[in-house]
Amino acid sequence: YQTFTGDLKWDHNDVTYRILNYSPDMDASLIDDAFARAFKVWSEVTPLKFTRLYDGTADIMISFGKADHGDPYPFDGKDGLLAHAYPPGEGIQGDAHFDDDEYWTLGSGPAIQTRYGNADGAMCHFPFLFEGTSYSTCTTEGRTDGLPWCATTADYDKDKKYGFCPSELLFTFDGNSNEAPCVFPFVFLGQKYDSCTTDGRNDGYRWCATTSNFDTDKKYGFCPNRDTAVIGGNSEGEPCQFPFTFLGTEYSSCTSEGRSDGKLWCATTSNYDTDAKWGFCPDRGYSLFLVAAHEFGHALGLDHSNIKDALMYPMYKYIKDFSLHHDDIEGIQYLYGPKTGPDPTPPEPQFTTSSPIMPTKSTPSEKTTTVSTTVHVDPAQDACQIKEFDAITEIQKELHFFKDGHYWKISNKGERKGPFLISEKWPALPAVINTAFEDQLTKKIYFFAEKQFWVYTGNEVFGPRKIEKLGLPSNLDRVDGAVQRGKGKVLLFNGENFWRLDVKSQMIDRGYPRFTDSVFGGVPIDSHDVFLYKGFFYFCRENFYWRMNARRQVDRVGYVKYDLLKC
Amino acid sequence: WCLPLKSVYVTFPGDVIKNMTNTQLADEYLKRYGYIDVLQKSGLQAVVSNSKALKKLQRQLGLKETGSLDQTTVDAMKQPRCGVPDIRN
Repeated sequence: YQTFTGDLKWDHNDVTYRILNYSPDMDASLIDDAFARAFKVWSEVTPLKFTRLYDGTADIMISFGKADHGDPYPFDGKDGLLAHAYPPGEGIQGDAHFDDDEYWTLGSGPAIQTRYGNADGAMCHFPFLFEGTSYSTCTTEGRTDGLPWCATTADYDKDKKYGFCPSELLFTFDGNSNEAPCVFPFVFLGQKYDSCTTDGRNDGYRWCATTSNFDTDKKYGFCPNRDTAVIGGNSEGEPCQFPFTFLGTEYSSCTSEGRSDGKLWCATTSNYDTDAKWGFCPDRGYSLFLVAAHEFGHALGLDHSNIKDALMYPMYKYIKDFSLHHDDIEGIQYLYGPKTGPDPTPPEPQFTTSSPIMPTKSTPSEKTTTVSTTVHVDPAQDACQIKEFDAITEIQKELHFFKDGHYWKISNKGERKGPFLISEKWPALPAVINTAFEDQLTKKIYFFAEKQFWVYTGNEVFGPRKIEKLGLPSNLDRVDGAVQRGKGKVLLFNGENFWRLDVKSQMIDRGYPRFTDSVFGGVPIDSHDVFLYKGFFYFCRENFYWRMNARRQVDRVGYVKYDLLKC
Repeated sequence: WCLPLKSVYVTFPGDVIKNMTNTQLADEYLKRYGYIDVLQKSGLQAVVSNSKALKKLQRQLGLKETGSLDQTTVDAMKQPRCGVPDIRN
């Protein structure tokens, strides 16, 4: 392994990152997940922890770009140079850039996550059978609205499972339109457009208006790439046109004719000889996860290795079941040391029926240490029957639902576990709590019930204390919700008002309360719970939730029961 | 079915990857990834005959250290890779 001259490394273990923009090749949630998994590769073997920021400056700023993307090292079109990153430090140091002239996938062909339909966002399954015909790409067959779709199992005729594929007719991303679909035709600089365009931009990204007139409404979004879209060339994002004529010969599939590098290409109009519009055909693409894990190695201080099987070897190689090479582990542990201490999430207690020992409530004091006991809980209690939860919050990456002394957990994979007894894990707490949040930096968990709050650090509890001690008004009866804002700030909600708590000083910042609807327009002002989950703010009332994205736009309203609790 | 392939090569508009010769490819590669100090004033041919730089590249990439621009080395240069230079000048 090699490190950079002077062993450049971060001087703290809590490293932050921020994703500045997205590639049109994959759904944003797949890209988020690929980056999160790429960081996990390194956090699993070091004391490093990675926290995602949604605004401000993070240690590692991640972005996609094409050719000259603003630093002294332009990218080079498709293939060749895939990405680069800078060693740890201020400014551009530590940042990672990905060449968006590449076709980003999970390494084995188009990674298509469906939306809507009845498959809960499952991935397309290629090939799939539909009315006896096999399809290896999304299709508009069987529809009149022209929306491409796919089956999420091998046989749509049997299973009837399907979802819609990314297309500009279904949604756009980034821009200022809240993922609204394109409107065709739209007017831009007085000209009518019937499809996405790169006109008006110099970064090569395709966009469209989400109203019929961009000149007046200024509403736009970027167009996701369809799975049949070509890559690079001079028609990025356009679908192949079959058959097409090239040098007088007709082709009804991709060809490498006319190229010395053997790459498959197609025309995006019926006649290349007259129109010269073309692009490369979708191939297996490059695994964003693998390339990101390599670049993040640079961003943490590792240089290239000459071990061919090491992650830090400079050449790309797709590996299906990836694991870090010992050369990479030795390198990163040379910089940051090995991972210390037991895994932060203690094993779950085993249920027994022999002696239902009720937990004895420890006498509340400023500082207590709790001991877990084995208790008996009725697993048949169904969370899906609960209309309104006392509190909902994310703790250690799992969404927790609290109700009357019990709680349930939803894992990242959407598995629901529980019920568990609150008193088993947090014995100092009352049965009913109003809200809770986990401080992203210290991992301490704050619980609020009525006019009191507790702070758990592992098994140790601090409290109960009066919420007045935080600087909240004495007439405040309860805290309904809490949203972590990064940099040690947490917003505490109660009806029409919210306060900003500085977790370090344990005091409410000056200038609060503020009116909830002045900042969070469009959400109910009598939410019984407010929490942050996967980067979105959730405002709950009864069994509904209003979801607000980082740009403070309500982008979804749904049922807590189905979308969050996964009933 | 044994008709010879017509090998007519076309320059595609907007194709960032130009049909380089191996020597040009090697020149650009050795400079981009730090094997040749970009401030070196030697001419193009000097690059290829600069077997030291080629040996360094072959060592870094785990190839046979021939010091010459053999086909294996050219193929390696055409592989997709990370853009961070291998050697910092």
